[in-house]
Amino acid sequence: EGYSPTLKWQQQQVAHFSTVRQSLNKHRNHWRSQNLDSNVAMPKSEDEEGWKKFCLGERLYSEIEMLPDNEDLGIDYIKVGFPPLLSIVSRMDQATVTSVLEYLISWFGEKPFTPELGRWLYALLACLEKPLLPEAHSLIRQLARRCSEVRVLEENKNEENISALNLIICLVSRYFDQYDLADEPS
Amino acid sequence: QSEDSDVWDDKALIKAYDKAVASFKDA
Repeated sequence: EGYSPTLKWQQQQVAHFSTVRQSLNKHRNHWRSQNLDSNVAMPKSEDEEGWKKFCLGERLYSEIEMLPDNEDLGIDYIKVGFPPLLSIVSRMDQATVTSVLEYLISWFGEKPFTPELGRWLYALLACLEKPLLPEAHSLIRQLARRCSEVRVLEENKNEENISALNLIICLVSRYFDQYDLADEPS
Repeated sequence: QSEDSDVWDDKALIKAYDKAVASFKDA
């Protein structure tokens, strides 16, 4: 109560997400052919630890406190994780998208939700082709359930987290046709 | 909308996510 989104908001997100996926398909070939920066080393599909570090950063992965970076040196993506840039996600085939989704959902099963995780989950969902393979179907249902569990436990009403969790639940349930997991209209 | 533009930059998915998350506050 008080956390779930309106039906109108959910419908807007589904429409927006559909447009985003169309644009992604339109621009995929362009971004796939762009050179990656020299510091971007994408792990192999089966390298679970490598992908967790790649997406979330060594700082979060290792749960160690590090001193703030010197701003003059710019962002160290090895430490903070690489964001889901088009030049990166456009290179991922469906098997890799599904594998990385699995790794990050597994991570989320034990760790708190973070904006970095939210961005990657959204990007991977945008890359996930329909009709879903049975494995992907099960994975995204697991993801929506975990989002619901975490949302219930949000005590400080961190608006950004609630919003992000609502977004993921909405896309899984209403874009990927898992309507039994959808938030009821409020 | 930016998603329809030919200038869909490298951070387009991140921007789309941030926009969607921010929209909940305004709903």
